[in-house]
Amino acid sequence: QRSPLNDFQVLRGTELQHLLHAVGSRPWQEDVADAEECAGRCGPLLDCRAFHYNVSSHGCQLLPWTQHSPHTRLQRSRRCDLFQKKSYVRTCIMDNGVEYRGTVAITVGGLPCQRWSLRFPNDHKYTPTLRNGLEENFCRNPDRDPGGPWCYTTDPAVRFQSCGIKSCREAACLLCNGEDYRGSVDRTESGRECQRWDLQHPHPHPFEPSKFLEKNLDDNYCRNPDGSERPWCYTTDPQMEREFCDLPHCGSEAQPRHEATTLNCFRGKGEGYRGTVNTTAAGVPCQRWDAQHPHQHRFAPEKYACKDLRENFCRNPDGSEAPWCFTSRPGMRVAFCYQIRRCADDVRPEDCYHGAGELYRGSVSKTRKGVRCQRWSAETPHKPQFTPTSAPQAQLEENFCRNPDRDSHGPWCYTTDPGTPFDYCALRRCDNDQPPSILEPPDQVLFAECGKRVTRLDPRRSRLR
Amino acid sequence: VVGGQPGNSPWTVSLRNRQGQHFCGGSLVKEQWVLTAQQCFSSCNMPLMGYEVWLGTLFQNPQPGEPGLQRVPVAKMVCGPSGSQLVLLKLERPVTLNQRVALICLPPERYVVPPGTNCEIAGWGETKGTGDNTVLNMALLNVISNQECNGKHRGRVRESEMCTEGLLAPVGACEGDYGGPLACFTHDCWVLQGIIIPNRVCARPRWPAIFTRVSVFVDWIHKVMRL
Repeated sequence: QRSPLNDFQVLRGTELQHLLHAVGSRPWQEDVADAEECAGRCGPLLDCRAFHYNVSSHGCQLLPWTQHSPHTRLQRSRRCDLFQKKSYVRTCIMDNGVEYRGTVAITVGGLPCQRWSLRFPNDHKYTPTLRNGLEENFCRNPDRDPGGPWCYTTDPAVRFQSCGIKSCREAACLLCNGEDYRGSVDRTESGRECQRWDLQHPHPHPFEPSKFLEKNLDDNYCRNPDGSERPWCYTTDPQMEREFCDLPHCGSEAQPRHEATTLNCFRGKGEGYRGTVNTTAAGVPCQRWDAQHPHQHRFAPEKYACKDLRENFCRNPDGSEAPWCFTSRPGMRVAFCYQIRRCADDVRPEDCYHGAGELYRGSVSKTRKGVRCQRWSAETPHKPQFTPTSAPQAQLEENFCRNPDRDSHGPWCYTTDPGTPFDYCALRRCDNDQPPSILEPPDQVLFAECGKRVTRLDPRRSRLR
Repeated sequence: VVGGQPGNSPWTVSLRNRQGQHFCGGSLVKEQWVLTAQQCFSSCNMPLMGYEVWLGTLFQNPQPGEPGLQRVPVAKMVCGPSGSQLVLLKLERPVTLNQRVALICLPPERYVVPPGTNCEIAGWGETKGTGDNTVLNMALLNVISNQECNGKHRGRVRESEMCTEGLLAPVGACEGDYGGPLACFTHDCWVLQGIIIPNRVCARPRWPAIFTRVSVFVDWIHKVMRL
């Protein structure tokens, strides 16, 4: 059940402009149901190399060029996705490269290729046609040479030579379990074609590319989004839901991009945690990773050499939210080890303040996460509620950390990060400064009233409790 | 919740990850704002695409189309002051308040819950075999003073934290409950006094449980929602 889209590589939110021909002159076909139908129209046409799909109007525009064609340019677009035939844009070859339509034009010996339309300096029997794609002087494989795409050379002494274009399988190797694999292999180890990640047929699945941006679930290429032992994909065979891909490991000397390992706390999702905590947050001892009892599992330590699945320590071999383990309790398969502290990821404080820092007049001007502060007199990226004129007593100068609203958590600033209006600063309370205790306050804060509440919803009266 | 029983807590929300799995609790403090624990998220600026808040249901895995279920994507996350262990989540749109979804009040700034106050926790987390994992569970707990609590926790409890007494039977929050509410009934109103944070062990008998004290961070909460 392969989709016609399997032959295409998508660039979301992108339009391909042709600097000589107005792309708009190409007709739009508005009556297509979806991108798959558009692919079904473009696929069989020899002079269709790509198409625009308008996600709002469901229109499609067939194109005889790709981003590698002369005088073309990619352009951000709100309404279009650009689908290009893989054979024209993939930089590696599948099988022996008979389908290769890329633009490499140099032989493995560094000789420029002779144009296929010329018979000089090397005469030959080929006539360029749309079908054989013998275009310009690009490397091709019209005779199914096992060595892959080749060309006649411009050197009379060397009639023809291979171009040495790598197979997609060899072009990218695996580090660790291949979570970072971003290669272009779209076949499983049994040769089945992969299902596109952005399709839910023949196999529905939770890995929607837009939800897992950092996993680059592109087109139908092999990936490892769930911490499996190596990259895999859903297959176009309805009888086989998913299957591993056959990809070479990089040499042992190529060490994986290691998260900085931590011992007494965990950073991010804890994939770099290498401490020895071996009970779950619920206090249940962990099962050893090299054991299959009471829980059978696929995380054999030897298959996850980079993940340090030693003994029964909490680990995060599959990119879960936090370090976890199989538990020694038959009724509880896995559990997080949330009791491990998170490493503080604040930057080192550069100064200190007294009280709540209302009188801090230092020049620290970055937040506790290291983001530079916005100037108090600026209006972007955040429109300030406190300005040098509206709060003269606070001396809001430059972009220095201040506390114009007597925030009990210390000096703060508007940040230059558009996504974070304000944050506290890379400051700490001075050592000799003890905050007033709230536990023995001079006057007990009595609870006058709580926030607004839709009384008819009061759970007690509604008897729903 | 260990040692609890099924119950209804209309301000308790379920945080769902990109696979749609429940991974933490939260409290609805405003129609578009949920307060939860920082422990639930890998960092303050992680991509939130695909993360949702589910409300209006008692089931951990409600069937699609269940009446009252509201699923709202998380739009933004704001980390609390250092040491607060809190995170505010801004939802993509306000939720609809009704019989099943209600706001919980915030306490006054720096309010200290008197020892002996009766409070409750709620969550869809681990019950350690003591209850039904598929529905929302709740448990009643009594507040104790930080002084008494520090007796057991050897002075480690900070003023920005509060404690409930350790009962003889194991009763308390556990994994999957983090971020959920410790709500106390005060002056005819349920008030969010504490946030469930990971303790070294869940529901350890005779061992006080530690929560983040919300009243110390109420000024931050109001400021974030205002700014």
